[in-house]
Amino acid sequence: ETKQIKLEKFFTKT
Amino acid sequence: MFEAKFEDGGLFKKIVEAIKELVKNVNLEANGTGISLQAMDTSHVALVALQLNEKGFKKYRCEKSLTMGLSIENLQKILKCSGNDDQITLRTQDEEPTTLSFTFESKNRISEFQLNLMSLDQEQLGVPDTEYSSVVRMPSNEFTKICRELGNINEAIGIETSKEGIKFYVKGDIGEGQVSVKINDTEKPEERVECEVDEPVNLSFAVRYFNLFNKASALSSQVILSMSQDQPLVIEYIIEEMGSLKLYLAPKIND
Repeated sequence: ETKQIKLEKFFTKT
Repeated sequence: MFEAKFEDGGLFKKIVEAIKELVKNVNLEANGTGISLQAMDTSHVALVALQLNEKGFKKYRCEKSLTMGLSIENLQKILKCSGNDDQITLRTQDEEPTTLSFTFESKNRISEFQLNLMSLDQEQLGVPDTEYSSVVRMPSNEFTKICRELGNINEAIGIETSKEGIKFYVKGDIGEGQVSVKINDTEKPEERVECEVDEPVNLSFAVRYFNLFNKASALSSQVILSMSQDQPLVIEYIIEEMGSLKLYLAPKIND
């Protein structure tokens, strides 16, 4: 089963 | 004082059409270099990034950087009052604008509208400049078709790249399927398929985001997919002479 990752895991909040 | 005139107003309408299913309220940033927009969808899985360079406008002035918070839905209602061949001008006088003015001009008609703006304290994400290990350029209508067809079989779509080309595949309850698009160097640029694969990737995504975003195919006959293993993919539509519309989509990773 695959899990959807969120963008915050890759991009930092400015 | 901010003023930006689209020679081809239909282009602006297509851009809004392409992002309206993904983002609700956005901050439109204007400064001396042009207009930009960056917004995530509600689930924080997809990020839309628009960049329009001032050189691409028929007229462009922006004395001081501006942030204009607007509802895409309300923007659409205003744009629906314009014709696809109209020239569209965005304008605001104030430094802290509360409304954004629109002028729609055609041969025999000129219309003026004002859209009320909203203050959105949206967090911006820093998208790092990434060297992608696989970059595929292909016809946008073909990418749209593959996503729509395979999306009927499963909600997750796999993308595998190699030197030979790009493979899209699905494994669903009803069965499975795969579509391999081979590279070609046809002289017709809009039909070309090019793959720069330093490192092959094998990624999985929720295909519904592709289907929502693929309305942007109206902007460009080609689409550029940039990928690295276990990183968000970027779908880029180059907007001729103006800039680009990008969708960043976070991958689904095996549990």
